[in-house]
Amino acid sequence: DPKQGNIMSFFKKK
Amino acid sequence: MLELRLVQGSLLKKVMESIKDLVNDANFDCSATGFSLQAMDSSHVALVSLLLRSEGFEHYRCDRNLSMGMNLGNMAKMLKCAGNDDIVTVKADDGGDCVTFMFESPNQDKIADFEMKLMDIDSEHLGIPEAEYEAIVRMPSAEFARICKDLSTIGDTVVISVTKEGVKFSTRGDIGTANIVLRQNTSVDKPEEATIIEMETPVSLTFALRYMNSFTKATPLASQVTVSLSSELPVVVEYKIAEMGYLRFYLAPKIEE
Repeated sequence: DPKQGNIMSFFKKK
Repeated sequence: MLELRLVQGSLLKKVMESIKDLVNDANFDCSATGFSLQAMDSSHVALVSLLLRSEGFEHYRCDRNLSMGMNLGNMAKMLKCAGNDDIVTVKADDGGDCVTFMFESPNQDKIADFEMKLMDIDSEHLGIPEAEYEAIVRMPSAEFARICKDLSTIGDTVVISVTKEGVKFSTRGDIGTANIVLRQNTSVDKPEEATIIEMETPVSLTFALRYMNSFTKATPLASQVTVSLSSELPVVVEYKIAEMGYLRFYLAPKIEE
């Protein structure tokens, strides 16, 4: 099954 | 000193009902631009971004930038006590430890104020880069909600694929499979019933239906929803808030290992 991605790996911390 | 008077107080009620189950605690940021919020769900899979521009308020006073930490469940409880036609005013003092929600009935014969304690929230603000999306689907928000609800009775994930044929929502589960295809439809009498597909490149992404269903709690905010997709990027599900701003949900895709 595909694995759930994490939003923080797409958007960087400010 | 902060004082925000919103004639259409029901908008704030609807916003809270849309996000309270996804995010527990969040900082509301107030600046000259408007009243905004950015918050992730506890498992860091989805991100909510809300903007209510200052111009949309009947009265907007924000002497200095203020960040107010609130428990969204408690805030929703308080706003639920406002009538649907009530004018809602949000008030806070600089450096204070509480926020006041004032509800006025349209003919001013009932005025209520609810004071809620603020909390310190250590939240991480993420930079969301401007992206050119490979496909943007605009469709009736109720139709999108219906599709997410129907598919979640069959499976846990939805594959959203956009091709020049249209947009396809697919799922599979123990009992079988389901595919729903929507074609572009601009010939309807009412613009809110249109489905418009802008596609640069065909794209196909997999998402958890549990989150999609949670986003659709925002359906009462807007007759149309915009779903923006790019491979390797979170999907953006956007509900415009009439003449004021938006409520956007970002959801990280499921990725093949």
